[in-house]
Amino acid sequence: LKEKHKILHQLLQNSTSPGHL
Amino acid sequence: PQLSDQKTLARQIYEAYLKNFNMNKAKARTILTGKASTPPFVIHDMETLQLAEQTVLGKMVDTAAALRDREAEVRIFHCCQCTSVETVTELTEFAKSVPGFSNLDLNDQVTLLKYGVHEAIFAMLASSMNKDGLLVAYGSGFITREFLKSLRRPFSEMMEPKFQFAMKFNSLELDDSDLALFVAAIICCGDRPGLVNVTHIERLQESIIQVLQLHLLTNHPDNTFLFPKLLQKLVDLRQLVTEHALLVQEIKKTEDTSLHPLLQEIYKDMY
Repeated sequence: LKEKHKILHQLLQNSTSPGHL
Repeated sequence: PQLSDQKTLARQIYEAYLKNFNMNKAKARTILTGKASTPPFVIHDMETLQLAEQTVLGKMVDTAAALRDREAEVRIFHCCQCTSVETVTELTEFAKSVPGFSNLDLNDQVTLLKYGVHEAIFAMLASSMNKDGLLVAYGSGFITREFLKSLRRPFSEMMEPKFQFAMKFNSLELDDSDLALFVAAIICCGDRPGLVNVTHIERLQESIIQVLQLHLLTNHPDNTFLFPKLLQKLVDLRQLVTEHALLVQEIKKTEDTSLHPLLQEIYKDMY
C-alpha cells in the first residue's frame, strides 16, 4: 500500500510539497 | 469528566481546522456576501477567464507555457487539480492533528486519506459556493456556475453535481466548528476498503461522532434532526465521489490531459 501511495505516505511522514503537474 | 473530554476533543479538532485550511466558511461567506474589502474578480466567459489567468489565477497556479495554448476546459481542469492537491495537503496536516490519528497503523492512515479526502473536499467546497458560482484562487476570484455548465462535455459535468450537493448542504447552516468535526468524521471512517486495524479506527470514529452529536445539540439547539441529517450527507458524499471518480477516469481516457501524480495515487483502484 505504501509503495502504491508514495506521495500520500510522504505527506503523512513529513510536510513535503506534493509538487506540480 | 467524560463531557469535559469531549469538549476538549471538539476544541482541538476545531483549532486544527482553523490552523490548516486557508479557506473556511466564515472567510468565504464574508466574500460571498460582499463584505470583503475587495470583491472577487468574476469569471463568466472566455474573456474574463483569460483576464483572470493573467491576474488572480496566475498567482494561484503556475499556468505553465505548456498550458497556454490549450483550450479553456483543459486549463480549468488543471486549476481544479492544483486546488485539489493543495487541499489534500491541508487535509493530511489536519488529519495528523486529530488526536489519535497519528497513532493508527501507517497503512490505515494512507487508506483513510485515500478514501476520505474527496468526500472532505466536496463537503468543504460547499462553503465557497452559492447558487450562482464558486470562489477560486483563495477567494480572489469567483467563477460562475453558468460558465462552468457552458464548457464542453465532459468538463461541463464536473461541477454541477457539486453545486447541487452544496445547495442542500448549505441549507443546514453549519458553521466552521461543526464542519471541523464533520470533516474529522469523514476521514476517521471504519468501513473503508482494506483497513487493517478496523477496531482501532472504529473506536476513534465513535468518539468523533459522539462529539459531533453533542456539539450539534449545543450549537444548534433548535434543529433536533441536524445530526441524522448530517449522517445522511456522509452517504450522499460517497455517491458524489464515486460519480466524480468515474468522470475523472473518463477524462483521463478520452482527453489529452495529465493527472497530478498525487491524484493518480488516490484514484487508482479506488472504487
